[in-house]
Amino acid sequence: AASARGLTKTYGGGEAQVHALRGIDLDLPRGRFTAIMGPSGSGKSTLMHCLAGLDQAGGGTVTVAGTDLGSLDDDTLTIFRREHIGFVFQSYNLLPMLTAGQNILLPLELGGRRIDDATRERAHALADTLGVADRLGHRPAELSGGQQQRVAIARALITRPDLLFADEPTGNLDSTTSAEVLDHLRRSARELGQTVVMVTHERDAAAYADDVVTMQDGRIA
Amino acid sequence: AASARGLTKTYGGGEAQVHALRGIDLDLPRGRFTAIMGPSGSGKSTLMHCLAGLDQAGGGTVTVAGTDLGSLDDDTLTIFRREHIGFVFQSYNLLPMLTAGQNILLPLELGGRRIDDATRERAHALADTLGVADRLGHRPAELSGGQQQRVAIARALITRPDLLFADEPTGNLDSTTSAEVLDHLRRSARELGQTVVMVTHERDAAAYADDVVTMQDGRIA
Ligand SMILES: Nc1ncnc2c1ncn2[C@@H]1O[C@H](COP(=O)(O)OP(=O)(O)OP(=O)(O)O)[C@@H](O)[C@H]1O
Ligand SMILES: Nc1ncnc2c1ncn2[C@@H]1O[C@H](COP(=O)(O)OP(=O)(O)OP(=O)(O)O)[C@@H](O)[C@H]1O
Ligand SMILES: [Mg+2]
Ligand SMILES: [Mg+2]
Repeated sequence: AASARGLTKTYGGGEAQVHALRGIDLDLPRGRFTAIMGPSGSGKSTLMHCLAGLDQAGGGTVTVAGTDLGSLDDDTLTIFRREHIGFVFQSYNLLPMLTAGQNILLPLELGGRRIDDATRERAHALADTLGVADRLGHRPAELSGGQQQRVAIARALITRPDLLFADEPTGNLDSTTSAEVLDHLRRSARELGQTVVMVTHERDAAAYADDVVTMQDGRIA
Repeated sequence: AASARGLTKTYGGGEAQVHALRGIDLDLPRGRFTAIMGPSGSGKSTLMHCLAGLDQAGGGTVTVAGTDLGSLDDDTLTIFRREHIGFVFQSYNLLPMLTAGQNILLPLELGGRRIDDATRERAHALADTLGVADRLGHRPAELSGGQQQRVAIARALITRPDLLFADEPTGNLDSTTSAEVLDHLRRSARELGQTVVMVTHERDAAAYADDVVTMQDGRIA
């Protein structure tokens, strides 16, 4: 589970100041699938990055799995994220010099876990569910946009995180592939008890969620 | 106008060979707005890159504005693209060290055209139509995903190209902003006589087009 209280975030200063988050109160219960919608520039990615501890809020608190993220130092926060959080970025952020398969296993390598045969099989099965098992030996530049997106999704899921944040995870997927991904996310919440939070601008995608939150100008509408 | 005859494109070799395009015949009439749909990995981006002269086909011909692209040497092709073609990339490809405004004007700078006041005003008006006029002084990293996408669209339109290729141009836009962009693209075709080709996986977006082409496994279905 995760929650935010009075969350604020401002970029820049003076006249050019952007109030990206203007006091967010939000509860994300364990085992539920929440969709976040809203206009481009309304603060959705900023909210997701603050909830996941990837960005420091300007004010307010973020609590994840009982822990106040603002109370952790950088190293502890890094370990905490690795242990509890998976994140699918809006622009994927795959490492260009690693293959798709290496990108997927990276969170486990970084966490110092041994990559045994069982783990490799699990990674392969996950890639297979997402329809990219035949592209694992290729680097991101050799993949289509939607294939890169699905590799990013697999990477976020490989650690079986308590919380999964997905920023527009079906933005480059056709309807069939989209449905498969969304179904997998819903089952992650219902069957594995993961807390799933997904930003989307597509109503069909939001329909898979248990709850829909709408943002407007840095606030929850 | 543009057309392809017997277009093929293969990546890799041996067992891992990917037949991304398997013999494409396609006509894109001047002043018409064509949507290209199809599953992730079906070859849409590859087709767009070959039609725009950004990628060399394996076989077949591409004819743009009466010119066989395969007959041009690299320098002539570069100049030809600059003169006739605008391209919105699936991953935007904005230059990170330039501001949004500088990114938009870049095609004109590269073409050696003087950037006078009238041109700056036109660039500003275009950014305003796309709702990003207030972000022009910021670098891409300081923009939301949808804002970056709209800057990429403005950059492709600034040279008033005969042919505009847009690869998933509304993938990160909410429905309102999406409608504004699609309406602008349709008017570019109908009022300015531009040949507009758009890849999309959203039926609502394809509805703005005059014609819809569907791809499947490297072929037109
Ligand atoms: N440089 C490359 N080397 C090897 N394979 C490639 C390369 N570029 C693309 N491919 C493969 O060619 C196929 C078609 O890719 P393309 O990018 O055209 O698909 P697409 O229809 O645009 O997909 P999406 O909807 O996901 O963007 C994919 O299977 C992709 O993995
Ligand atoms: N580093 C930054 N510096 C300045 N402004 C920023 C920065 N990052 C984001 N912004 C601004 O903050 C606002 C919210 O951005 P955010 O990325 O959260 O929007 P979003 O809702 O995710 O939009 P989209 O749907 O387009 O992805 C935008 O106006 C954006 O330009
Ligand atoms: Mg965003
Ligand atoms: Mg593509």
